[in-house]
Amino acid sequence: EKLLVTAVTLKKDEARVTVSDIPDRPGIAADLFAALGDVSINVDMIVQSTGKDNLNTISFTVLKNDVLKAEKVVKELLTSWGAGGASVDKNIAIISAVGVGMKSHVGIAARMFKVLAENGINIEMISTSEIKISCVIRDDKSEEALKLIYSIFGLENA
Amino acid sequence: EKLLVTAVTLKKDEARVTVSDIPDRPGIAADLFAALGDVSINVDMIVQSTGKDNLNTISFTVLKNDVLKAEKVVKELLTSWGAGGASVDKNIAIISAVGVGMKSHVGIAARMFKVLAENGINIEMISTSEIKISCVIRDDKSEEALKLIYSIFGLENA
Ligand SMILES: C[C@@H](O)[C@H](N)C(=O)O
Ligand SMILES: C[C@@H](O)[C@H](N)C(=O)O
Repeated sequence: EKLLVTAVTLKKDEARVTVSDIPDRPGIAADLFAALGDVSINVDMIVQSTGKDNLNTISFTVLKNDVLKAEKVVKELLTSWGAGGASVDKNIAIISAVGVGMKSHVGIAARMFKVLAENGINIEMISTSEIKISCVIRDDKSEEALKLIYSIFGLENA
Repeated sequence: EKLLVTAVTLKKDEARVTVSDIPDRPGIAADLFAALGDVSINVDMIVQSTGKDNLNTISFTVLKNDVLKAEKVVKELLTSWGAGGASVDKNIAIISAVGVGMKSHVGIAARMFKVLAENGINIEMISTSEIKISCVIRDDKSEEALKLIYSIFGLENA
């Protein structure tokens, strides 16, 4: 069955912000992204897994240039919520496989994750849609990851 | 600034599987999705936030009909890794806002999260790409959520 990956993209200008141990109740995500939007911080990936003990964690990426601004926004919110912590990591890159009709994208995900694993590249965050699988990895692994993923999907390194 | 949401989609046939406290080292995600692919389980959302203390959690969705098969795969992996736990939740729905050129999707995310919050609908998982923002919510809130999100983006309820 043909794996239909049509492009691989690499973003090296993004940084990760994680807001942890925040209340897992309606309004928290809304407050956070409204506050970021209010100061014109744009966000690329947003990832939130299921909460536990009424707490949750939201990780998102912003341009490296917006990290200080984002941290300020997050700190003010944590104070107003009276809960949670924040961490930031600028040394990341986002590598994505883009495909059309990736109905069988579990196969594409498995192959992408496998080639990274075989080369010792840890997958720090994952976010998917039907047409895209995105992974956050260390930025110093980004060029290697790009070449590896191009090669397993038979694409020419642009 | 025009918010370009062109469609709202609701999936009611998906269930959540969470694999928690697994080693945050290369190969884990690859093993998991290769094993699911090997028994032809297709996966819709995959969400993984940043790990802590060398452990991480991966949540993903599969068709409700595939939950038992997915649980079996996951249990075998947890045994082989000697680590981690799993949980499953069939009472979810996935609501998504789809847009073209959502470069300013922080504004779209904020509005979508806000209308859910105002109506007491908790956001359990979040995954985004440039063209789509997907949220996992309780399935008994799904029809209400669909109507609300249609209305804030000025779309007709199909
Ligand atoms: C954690 C956050 O997503 C919360 N569950 C909310 O709905 O806003
Ligand atoms: C947790 C899992 O994603 C792991 N970090 C891996 O690279 O496989």
